[in-house]
Amino acid sequence: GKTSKKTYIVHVSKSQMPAEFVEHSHWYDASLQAVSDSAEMLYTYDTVTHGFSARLTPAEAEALAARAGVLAVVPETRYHLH
Amino acid sequence: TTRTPEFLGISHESGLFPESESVTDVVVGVLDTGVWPERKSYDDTGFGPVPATWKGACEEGKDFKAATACNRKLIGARFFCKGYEASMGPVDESRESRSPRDGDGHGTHTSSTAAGNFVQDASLLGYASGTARGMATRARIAVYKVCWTGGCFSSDILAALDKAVDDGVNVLSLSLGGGQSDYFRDGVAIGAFAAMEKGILVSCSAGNAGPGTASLSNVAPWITTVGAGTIDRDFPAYITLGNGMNYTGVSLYSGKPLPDEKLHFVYAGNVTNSTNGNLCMSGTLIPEKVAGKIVLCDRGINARVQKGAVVKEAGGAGMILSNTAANGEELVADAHLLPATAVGEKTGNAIKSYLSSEQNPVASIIFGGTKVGVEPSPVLAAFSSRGPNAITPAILKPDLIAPGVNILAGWTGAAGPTGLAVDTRRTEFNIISGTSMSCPHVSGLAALLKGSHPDWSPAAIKSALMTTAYSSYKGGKPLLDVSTGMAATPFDVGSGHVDPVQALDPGLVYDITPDDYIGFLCAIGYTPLQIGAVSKRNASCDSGKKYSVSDLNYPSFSVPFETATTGAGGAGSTTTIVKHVRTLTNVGTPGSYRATVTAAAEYVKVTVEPAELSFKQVGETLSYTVSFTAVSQPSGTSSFGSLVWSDGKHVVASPIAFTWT
Repeated sequence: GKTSKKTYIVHVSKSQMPAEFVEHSHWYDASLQAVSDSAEMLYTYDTVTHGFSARLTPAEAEALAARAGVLAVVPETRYHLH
Repeated sequence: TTRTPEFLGISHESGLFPESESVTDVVVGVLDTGVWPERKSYDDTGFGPVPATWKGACEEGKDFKAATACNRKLIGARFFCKGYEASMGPVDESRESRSPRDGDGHGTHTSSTAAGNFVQDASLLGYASGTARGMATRARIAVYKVCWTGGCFSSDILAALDKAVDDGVNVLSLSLGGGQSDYFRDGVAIGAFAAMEKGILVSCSAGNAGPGTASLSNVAPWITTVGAGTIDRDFPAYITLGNGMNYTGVSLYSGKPLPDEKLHFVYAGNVTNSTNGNLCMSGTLIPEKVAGKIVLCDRGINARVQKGAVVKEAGGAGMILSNTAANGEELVADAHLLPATAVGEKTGNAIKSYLSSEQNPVASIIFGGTKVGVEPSPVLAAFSSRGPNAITPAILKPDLIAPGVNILAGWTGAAGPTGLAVDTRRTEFNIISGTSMSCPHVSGLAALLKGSHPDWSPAAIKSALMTTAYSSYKGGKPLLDVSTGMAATPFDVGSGHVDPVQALDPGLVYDITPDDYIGFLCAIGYTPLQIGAVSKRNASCDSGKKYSVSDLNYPSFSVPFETATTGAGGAGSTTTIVKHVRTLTNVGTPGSYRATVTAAAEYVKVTVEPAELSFKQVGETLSYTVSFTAVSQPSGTSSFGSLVWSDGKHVVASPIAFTWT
């Protein structure tokens, strides 16, 4: 549904962080709060990718994807053992 | 594992592959279901201090204390469940540990396969007995638990990869997959890219979706994609029917044998009220018609070992499990709870024919223990996922195969060898099958190469493993595919079966830099945003430059041709020429290499220019152009060939796959 939340991985361009932020985590928090009152962040990523994962509605994910510095907002995938 | 070191030629007895002490500086990171640290495979006797560069940790949980769990062998253990819990609810701690502890067994199996220490007198209930060991016994292990009873979630996998790379692993082993998706949507591909940039080789399982075509997972070119083959070991079980006919299956049953006299024998499909009763699903067998009898069940839908439990619960005395067309003649052994054996499709059909023609059918099963020296071996497993590569057809995948059928390795103390709740047995080792088992073989072998050649890039190590792999038996006949009984193709086995002794000294390697992979992403048409998501780079492709996947210095060749759509003659009327440029780096002694090409079909011609390369020093690079000329063929046609460079001592082989779409 439109209001049900699922996990998204948000990839950002670290170099596009606005000047008013000192810490990337603050930028991530602000980006998340800008699209959602209730979204919760699961992880921040800083080595293999730049960005974070969070629980979002599809509309929130879409709004996040449109923000400056966001490269991609990808729904979580479930993997299985081989 | 027992037997695979001998099968691969790296047993210490052979003296061919002594492990250098530098391997103790190599850390293999395993993303899986965690670890059962009390297993002897993680004994750290003889290990020196943890490498100074190591930044990992041993995270604690209720049942996982760093002081006792981690040591100089198992140097890291972390768990990641935020993504899992966000989707599935809190981890049910009555069923699984919210810690790095492995309640499943899979993770203990894979990590001990990659780098477990020596364990004498290992076996599963007496089967496959011997000294068990991982591929890189002197390497260190770090485990990252990302898989839980409900699956493995990409947010957790990315977090684990983030930590593993930070911690300082040198090789990453992932025996999991998530189907087929673009690289910028695939957490494993993204994590593996950054790992590769840091010099970490990432080995992933190809998947168990074979023998269907285009069924691969983990196909990014910076990943080493591993399919599965058999070894020269079997666990035979002998069936005798009332008509005197004898058949052979496989089994790991260890318990009270069946009585000497033959027992009544029924087909599950005839002792059920269910339309799919032949599959021996839970609750589908009629106990009065099963009690004391041997039951023939068909493979499919539910787990093989569960079928045995269903027959046992219904009062059956034994089970014969028949493959169907989906599995052909592939025999996977299981530690069933009752006397049971698996048989191939042909044998199953013959037995069904007896069952339907005989009014009072009877049968017996005798268990034959462990048999080694089975030939031919290796044979490609039917379940091993196959090419072509659905994401990037111009990159040949899988890259190679390794042992993945009936592999003995360490197991959890929380579950029996079948993994069923009703299985109360506990064993230090288990024998299981899958590309999950072949992947850590390659991860461990990569750790050995890394220890021997610390300066080699991940691409160079992968190239060494691929170009020295073998695609034919000693007599020259091509490796077989058990699903067809016919020769396996490069879409099935990639470059072939890993040969670590040869990989130690490959002569030449095809090296690839991270920048080369950016060019590859440009070639497949990724936007700057997509490239940024994969690579973290603000990379934009040069609009004035022509990028091509064939520019990637890959150690194998995949050449997709487009079928001619015009011309009165249709297929066969148009000739296409495709050129690939490759660069070889000398990692051996100076020498002159000559190229030899073969192509299976007469409508394909392969030429190499120059046909001879003379290397004067180590590290020297020389390039060549290979031209593939083909007459147009009907869509769906495929053909194969090979390109081999040799100086008389080294053989640097690349498979070639041609397709027409």
